[in-house]
Amino acid sequence: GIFQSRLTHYFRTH
Amino acid sequence: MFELRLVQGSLLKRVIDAIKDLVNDANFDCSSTGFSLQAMDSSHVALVALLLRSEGFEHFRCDRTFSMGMSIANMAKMLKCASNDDIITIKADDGTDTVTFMFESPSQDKISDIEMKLMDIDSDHLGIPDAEYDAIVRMPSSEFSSICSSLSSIGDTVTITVSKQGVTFSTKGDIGSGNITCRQNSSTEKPEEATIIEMKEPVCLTFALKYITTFTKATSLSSQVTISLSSDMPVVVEYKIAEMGHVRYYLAPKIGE
Repeated sequence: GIFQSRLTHYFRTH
Repeated sequence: MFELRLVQGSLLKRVIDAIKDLVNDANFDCSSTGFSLQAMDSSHVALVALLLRSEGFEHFRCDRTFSMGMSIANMAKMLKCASNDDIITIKADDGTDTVTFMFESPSQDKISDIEMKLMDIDSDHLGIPDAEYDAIVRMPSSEFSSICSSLSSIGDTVTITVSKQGVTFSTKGDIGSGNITCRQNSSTEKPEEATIIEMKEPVCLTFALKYITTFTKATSLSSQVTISLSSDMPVVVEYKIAEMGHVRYYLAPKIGE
């Protein structure tokens, strides 16, 4: 199956 | 003191319409550069980044950098009081918890003053690096919107594949499947009708149509949309706002287990 990744997985939070 | 005046007031109405289904509350960052915003949807899957440069305004004054927290839904309600051809002025003073919108009719015979409460919003700001993308597709925004809307009635996800053949949008659902291919078409006399594909590497990524369809609410802002894709990276869907800036949407891909 496929699942939805989150943006915070790719971009760092400041 | 912060004050901006936008002769083409309908532009602000369209910008708010383009983001109101994605974010509830957002901090608008005001600086001498312009009026900007970065906000994620509540599930942290999608992000909208708006930039309206100061040069694009009839008048722009911002004495110091600050943020105004606003409910986008409430802002949309306030902007309903403005007619499409109204001139919009937004004003806020240091230390106050309200923002004022003034709507003037072009003939100056009607002036509306609207005051809205500001909010304290705790939001995460993401650092988005400038990236080189494997493939960049520029196509008519209305075409992209129509493709997303058509595929939404078949399935919940869209797989975007860029290859030498062109760009293919495909979906699969309980009732069947569908795919739509657009080929490069730069020979058209009207640049707004062109489809241009710049590909360094073939890419294939899957996204939730629910979000992509929300992005197409920005269609009225630009005749063209730019879709930038790289393997295992969020897609960027950009609508340029002539002379002023852009609305960019980022969406994390769906990934295999």
